[in-house]
Amino acid sequence: RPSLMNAFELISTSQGLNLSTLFEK
Amino acid sequence: CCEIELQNNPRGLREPQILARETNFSVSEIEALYELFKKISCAVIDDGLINKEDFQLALFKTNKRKSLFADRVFDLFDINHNGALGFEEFARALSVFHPSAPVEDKIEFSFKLYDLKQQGYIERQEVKQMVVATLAESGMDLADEIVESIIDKTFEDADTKHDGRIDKEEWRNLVLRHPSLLKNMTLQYLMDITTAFPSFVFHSQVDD
Repeated sequence: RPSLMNAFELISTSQGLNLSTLFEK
Repeated sequence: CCEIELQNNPRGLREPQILARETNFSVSEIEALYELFKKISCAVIDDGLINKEDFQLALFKTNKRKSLFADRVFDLFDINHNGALGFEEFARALSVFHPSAPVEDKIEFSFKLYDLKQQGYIERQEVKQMVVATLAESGMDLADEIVESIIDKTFEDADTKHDGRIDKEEWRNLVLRHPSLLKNMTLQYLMDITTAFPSFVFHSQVDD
């Protein structure tokens, strides 16, 4: 239910914030 | 690709022990991180530095993508504000993402990240801008009233001083109540970096 989600929870799922991809070969 | 130049480059890895002492990395981790740095820095512009294009390519595997957050992260990493990351900047910035980094450092970094205009607080308009950017970047479409209600609920929860902005203290209280908000501030990969880049042993400057 997205309306109950915290905005920052949504923001933190952004791909641009997922730095783990830096380590992918 | 740019191995030889970097080995003789004054910007290369010097004194990994000092960097290890000042970050959350061990000496081996610093050396392995340097292998990653070399790989990323020579992807687009081979100058021994990570430019925004190199960074975006490493992050998205394409340099055709624009991302508000990739820009924001890069700008925060770029302590010297010269548009390119040297290894020290890269290592110091990633150190905050180490699983053993103090949670207070993660709170501070995430606050800076979301404080888009660097005013010392996060405005409602900035939260909306970030939500809209996240939705657009992930190809999701939500009606404006749903976006507004998500932001309303967030401010009800976070803005305990009811002044329409989230300051650092409110941010700290919010993430301590919702630790999942800091999940993207920890990279488990940094625990295994010596395994991911075992070639660091060939260039190691220290005995184990």
